[in-house]
Amino acid sequence: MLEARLVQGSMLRKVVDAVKDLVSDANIDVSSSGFSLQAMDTSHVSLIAMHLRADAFEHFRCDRPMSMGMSLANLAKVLKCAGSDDIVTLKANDDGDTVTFMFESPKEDRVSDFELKLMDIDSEHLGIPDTDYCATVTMPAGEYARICKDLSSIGDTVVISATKDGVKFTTSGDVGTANVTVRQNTTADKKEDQTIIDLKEPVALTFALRYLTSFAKATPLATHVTLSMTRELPVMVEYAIQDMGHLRFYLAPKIED
Amino acid sequence: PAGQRSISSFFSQS
Repeated sequence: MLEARLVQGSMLRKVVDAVKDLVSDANIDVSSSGFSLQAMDTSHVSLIAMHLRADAFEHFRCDRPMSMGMSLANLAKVLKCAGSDDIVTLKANDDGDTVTFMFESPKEDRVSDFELKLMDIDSEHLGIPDTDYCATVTMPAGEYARICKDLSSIGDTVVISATKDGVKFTTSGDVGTANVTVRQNTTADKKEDQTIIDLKEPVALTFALRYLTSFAKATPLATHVTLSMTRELPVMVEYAIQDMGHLRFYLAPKIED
Repeated sequence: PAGQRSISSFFSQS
């Protein structure tokens, strides 16, 4: 059986809200190491990989690994019923076809439970190799969201190029062209305003902006986002889920025909 | 024009 009690229950809602527009149905895999989710978007252009470690939970018991297939839209509906400070407990039997979410208010004066039906989902599981990235930029998550939003109003694709001068985002469309350059800034007064660029080799890749924009729905999860790029490989856009795990998006580049 | 690759072409099935 599964029992998992998460004091910061709102994290679950933030994760689901970040991915539900890319993926409609997904398996949440649970094992002694925690919760994980891997799913491709419906067009198979991007991949989501989420992991919440077992030690992130105040109480975690998983007798044997299980896959809980669910509609993320329905999961989002359930999690929306939790108060923002509620403690969330998940319970499921090994062979059951439902999972129960219990929400407890911090003052323990309100308890609710919701039973969500599970479904069988066939999903491909991809092996993601460790990669030595040419360029890694860690920037404020809000800044990344703003760049994606601003450039989306101009064009459909973006070239992200990392050089010693910084990381440049370039797009063009009927209106004209747009460039945004982000430079390293490790002297900002507030840590959340800092940008760190680790460049081993210059790299430039082209991506569909609508996916990068969709990834920015994870902005409420973290102060910073990390973009990792290497030549002719998918970009990894990573949001840390505090010290509890991570939400990673991989996006295949566009390749010149 | 640039062509969009599938993400599964980059990662092996496990």
